[in-house]
Amino acid sequence: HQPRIAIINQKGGVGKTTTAVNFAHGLALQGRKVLLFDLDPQGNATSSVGVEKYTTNPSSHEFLLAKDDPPPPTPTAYENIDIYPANISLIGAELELSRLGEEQMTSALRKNLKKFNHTHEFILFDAPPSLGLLTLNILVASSHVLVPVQCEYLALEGLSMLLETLDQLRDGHNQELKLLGCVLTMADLRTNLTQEVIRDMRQNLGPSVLETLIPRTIRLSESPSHGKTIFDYERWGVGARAYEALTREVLRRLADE
Amino acid sequence: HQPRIAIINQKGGVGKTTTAVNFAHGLALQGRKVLLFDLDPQGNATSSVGVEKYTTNPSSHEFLLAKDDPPPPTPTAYENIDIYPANISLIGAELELSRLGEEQMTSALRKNLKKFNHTHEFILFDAPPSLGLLTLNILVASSHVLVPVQCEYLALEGLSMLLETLDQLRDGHNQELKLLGCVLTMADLRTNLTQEVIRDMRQNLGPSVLETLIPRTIRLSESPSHGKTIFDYERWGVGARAYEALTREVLRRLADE
Ligand SMILES: Nc1ncnc2c1ncn2[C@@H]1O[C@H](COP(=O)(O)OP(=O)(O)OP(=O)(O)O)[C@@H](O)[C@H]1O
Ligand SMILES: Nc1ncnc2c1ncn2[C@@H]1O[C@H](COP(=O)(O)OP(=O)(O)OP(=O)(O)O)[C@@H](O)[C@H]1O
Ligand SMILES: [Mg+2]
Ligand SMILES: [Mg+2]
Repeated sequence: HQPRIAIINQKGGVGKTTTAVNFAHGLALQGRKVLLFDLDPQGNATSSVGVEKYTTNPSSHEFLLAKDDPPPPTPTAYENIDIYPANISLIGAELELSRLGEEQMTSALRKNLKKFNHTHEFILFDAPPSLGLLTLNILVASSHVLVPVQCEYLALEGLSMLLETLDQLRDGHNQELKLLGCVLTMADLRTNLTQEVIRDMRQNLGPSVLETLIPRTIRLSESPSHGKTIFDYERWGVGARAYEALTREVLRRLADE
Repeated sequence: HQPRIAIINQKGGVGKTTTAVNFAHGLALQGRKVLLFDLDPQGNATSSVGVEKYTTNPSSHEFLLAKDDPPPPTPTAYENIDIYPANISLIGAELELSRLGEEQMTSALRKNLKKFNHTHEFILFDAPPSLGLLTLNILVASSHVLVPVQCEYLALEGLSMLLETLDQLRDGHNQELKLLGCVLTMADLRTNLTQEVIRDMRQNLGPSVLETLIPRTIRLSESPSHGKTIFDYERWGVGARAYEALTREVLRRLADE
C-alpha cells in the first residue's frame, strides 16, 4: 500500500510547501522512498529541495498531461527523495485541463499515476493555494489529505469550505480519500491568537487535528533560500524536531488504519 | 480620473487582503469614497470589514457575470467604503469565465465596470492567490497594480513571473495598466532575512518598491477576527500608522503621474 498524500489548503501562505518538503525529508530519513510532485506553478517545493526550476528535467506538467508513458522523475540531493519539478508551463495547465472535457479534466493525474511503475513507498503532492483543477486532480489521485492550518484567524475562515469539498469528493470522484488530519503551523504560543486558534481547532475538529504543532521559527523560512530542507539546514533545531514528530505521528496514523 | 487598483500576488499569504482592507480604510479616512471588490472565493476581505459572507447581498460574482445592468454594492460600517462581497459561487467563476470564449473570458469585469455608474473615487480589487482568470479579469479592468511582497525568501521567487505577466498585459489586453509599486509586508527588522529581502528588493526594483514598510504586528492579524480594520481596532498602533503612511505614499505617487 503506497500512500499518496495531498498537502492542500486554498488559503495562501499557511505552510503547504514547507510541510511537503520537510515531511518528505522526515520520511526519507526513516528510510522510506518518497516521490514529491510540485504542482504549484510558483515552484517553491522544487527550489526548496535545491532543484533548478524550469529546466529540461521532465516536469510535473509533463507527467500530468502525458499521452503515453509518463517520463521519469528527477533525483534530488537527498537520498530517498525524487521529484517532478514545477515548470513555467504549469501556469497554463488549468486551462489545458478544462479543455479535456468533464470526464477527464479532474482525473488526468490519476490516470497517469496508474500507468507509472515506481518503487516509491510514499507520494506527496504540493498544491497551489486554490481549489481549481490542479488541486482537484491532486485530490482525485490521492489516498490521503494533510491540511496545514496556520495559527491565524483568516486561515480558519476557509477551512469548513475545504473540508466540505473533501466530503463531496469522497462521495463522488474518489471514495478512498481519507483526511489524515490538519497540522497547525507557525504556532507562536506567546500570543493569544495562536492559543485561541488551537483551542478552536481542537474543540471543533477533535482527533482530526494532529497532536504535533509546528512552531514559528525563522530557520524554517531561511532554509529554502539555501535550497535545503530544515533537516539539512539545522538538524536538531525546533523546526526539524517538529517535522520529525509530524512524520512519526503520520506514520502512526497510517499504521492504525 | 478614478484609479482602479488591483492588489495582487499569486504567492499566498503575503498580505493582499490585509492591504486591500486597510488601504481602503486609509483612503476613506482621507475623505475619499472607495469601492472594494472581494474577488477571492475565501471572502477574507468581506469578513475583515465586518460584512456577512455568502448572504443575499449582490456579490462580486454577480457583478462579474451580470448580463444586464450590474447590481448595486453593499455599504459597510465604515463611511466612504462600499463593497461587493465574495460569495460561495465565486468558486465556480473561473470555469464559467472560461466558457465565455477567448475574447470575453478576461474582459467580463471591465465590460461590466464600464456599464456601472458610480460615485466612488477609488476602486480596489482583492485578488485570490493565483494568476488564473479571476486575477486576469482584475488586471484587465484595472488602471494600477499594487503588489504586496512578504519579507520572506519564497515570496521573492514568484515575483519576476508576476512582473512579466504585468508587462505582457500592458502590451496586450490593457495598455493603461501601471505598476504603482511593491509594498513590503510583515517586515521584522530584527531578522537578517527581512533585511536581506528589503536590500534585494530595493537593489533590483529600485523606485518600484514603496518607501513604506508594513511591520509584522499581531494586531494586524487579530483585527479581522473582530470584523474590523486596523484603524478601527487599534487606531494609533504601528499597524494603523503604517497603512496611513502607505495611503499617503500612494496618493503622492498618483498625484505625480
Ligand atoms: N513554521 C514556520 N515558521 C516560520 N516561517 C514559516 C514556517 N512555515 C512556513 N514558513 C514561511 O512562511 C511562508 C509561507 O509558507 P509556505 O510558502 O510553505 O506556505 P504555502 O502554503 O506553501 O504558500 P502558498 O499558498 O503560496 O503555496 C514561507 O516564506 C515560509 O518560509
Ligand atoms: N503586517 C502583518 N503583521 C502580522 N500579521 C499579518 C500582517 N499582514 C497580514 N497578516 C496576517 O498574515 C496572514 C496572511 O495575510 P493575508 O490573508 O492578508 O494575505 P493574503 O495575501 O491576502 O492571503 P491569500 O493569498 O490567502 O489571499 C493573515 O492571517 C493576516 O492576518
Ligand atoms: Mg506553496
Ligand atoms: Mg487574501
